[in-house]
Amino acid sequence: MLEARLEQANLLKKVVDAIKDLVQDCNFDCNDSGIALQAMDNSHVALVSMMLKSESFSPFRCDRNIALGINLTSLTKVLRAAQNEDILTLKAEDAPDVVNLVFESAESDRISEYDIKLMDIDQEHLGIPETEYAATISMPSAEFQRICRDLMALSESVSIECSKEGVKFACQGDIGSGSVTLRSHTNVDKPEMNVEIDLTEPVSLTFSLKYLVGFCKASSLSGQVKLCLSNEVPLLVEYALANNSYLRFYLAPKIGD
Amino acid sequence: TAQQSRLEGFFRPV
Repeated sequence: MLEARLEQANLLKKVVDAIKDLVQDCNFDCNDSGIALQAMDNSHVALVSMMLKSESFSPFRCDRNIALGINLTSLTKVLRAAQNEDILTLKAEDAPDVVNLVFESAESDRISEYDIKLMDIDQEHLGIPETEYAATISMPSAEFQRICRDLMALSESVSIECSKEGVKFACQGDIGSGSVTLRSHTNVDKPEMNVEIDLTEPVSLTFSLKYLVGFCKASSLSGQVKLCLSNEVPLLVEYALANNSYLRFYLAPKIGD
Repeated sequence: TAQQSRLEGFFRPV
């Protein structure tokens, strides 16, 4: 059986909120290392990969592999009943029909309990190879969100060019063009404001801004976002969570002119 | 204009 207790419901609320517009029905794969999710959007352009390590829960118990097929719209409805600060416990039997969610308020003696019916989801699983990326950029997640939103006002696509001069986000649209260039930057007092560019070779790739703006819904999960690029492979956008847990998005590039 | 590629072009189903 599964029993996983989160100190704050907020974490799961934010994760589900960040991915629910991209993917609808997902298997939450539970085993003794934690709870993982991998799902592609309908157009097979973007992929979500979430890992909530067992260390992110206290306690965490999962005796055998359990796949919880959950509709994220249903999960969102139930999670809306949880206060951000509530303790959240997920429970399921070994061959479950439902997943049980319990929300406990630390301040009052209120305990809420919900069951969500599970679905049989036959999901295609993609193997994501370990990749040595040509460029890795760490930057404030709010900055990345702002750049994507600003450029989306002009164009559907953004080119991300990384060279030793810095990283340039550029777009061209009907009304004109725009670009934002960032250079490496260290803020000793506020490390969350750092921009770090790790480059082994120059990279230039084009991506759909619609998807990037969608990924940025995860910005509240982490002060920093990591972008990993290599020529002609999908972009990795990673929001690191506590205890080595993470929320990752992969986005296939636009190719050719 | 550039064409949108799909993930299967890069990642194999397992």
